[in-house]
Amino acid sequence: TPTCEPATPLCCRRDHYVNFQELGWRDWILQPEGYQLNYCSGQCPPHLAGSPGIAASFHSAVFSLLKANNPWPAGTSCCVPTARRPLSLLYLDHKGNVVKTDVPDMVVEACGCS
Amino acid sequence: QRTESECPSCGGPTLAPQAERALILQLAKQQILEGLHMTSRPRISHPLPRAALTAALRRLQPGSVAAGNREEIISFATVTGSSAAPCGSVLTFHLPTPRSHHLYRARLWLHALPTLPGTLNLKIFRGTQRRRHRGPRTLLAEHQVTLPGWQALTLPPSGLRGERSGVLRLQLDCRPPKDNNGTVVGAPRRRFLDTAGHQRPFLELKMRAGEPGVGRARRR
Repeated sequence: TPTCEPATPLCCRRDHYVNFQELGWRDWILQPEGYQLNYCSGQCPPHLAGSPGIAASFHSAVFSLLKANNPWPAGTSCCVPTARRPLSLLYLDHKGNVVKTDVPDMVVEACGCS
Repeated sequence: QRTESECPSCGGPTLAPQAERALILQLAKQQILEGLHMTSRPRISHPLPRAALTAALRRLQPGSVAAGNREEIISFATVTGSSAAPCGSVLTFHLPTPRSHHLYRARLWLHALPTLPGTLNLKIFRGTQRRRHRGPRTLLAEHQVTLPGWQALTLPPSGLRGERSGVLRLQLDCRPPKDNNGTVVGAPRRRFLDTAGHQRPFLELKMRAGEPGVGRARRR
């Protein structure tokens, strides 16, 4: 998936790094120092629908069914995440306990047209 | 604000960089709080001593939490009871509010002092018999402490469950070491356990999402 360039109007991944210091949250989030908040945006013309590969989101299955029964789906193809990964966090909870957990599906790694 | 029929991610008016950054930071807060099932960020009124935190974190396994939506928790004790007593202290823990996670492993970490002469027979009770917190007391575990330094004492997870309030009290009961003809070794009231500073006792809990048996098909 291309990362977004200013000139790219097509579906791409828009990368943002968020430092927890910027949020004023370093006092309770011990690790990591920040994380990638990426999101998908851009146009999905019809010839790109379904590329690259099957989108990870649940409505790709719906579109596949639609395609199987009606080659030209009535809806539009959307730029959606096709791959995500968890974010490991070490943080202090409301009672001062230290918690280490993996929050699923927190970081978008790839985008595609559903 | 797009109508349902259009694709919200298919572009639109581009935001000014500052506005986009402000929006991203707002989204990040929302995403992290939702991911941790919180409605607001925790307020740290009593920051943990850095040394205690570092000593405890060394006990957590390095690297990411194993797959399968598990959590590891370290809960520091507040100690009540005379610090001059060899044992008999009451350790109070304020555990996270139970969600759907299931406790499957628990260890109590204590720091034994070098003054430990011989083997200390340590009993760990849930509940306490102290006047202010009178209530039923059940024996959770019994351990022999033979070496000074940090000791990891395994506790039965089943003995720690069911505490809706999240407040868990453990009482340490130990018999000072005795020699062969049964006399107490060392000064009878010497402290053997260190509960202050960065040797503060803590619980290490391992949780797994869901109750046991969930996710496995039940055949009748």
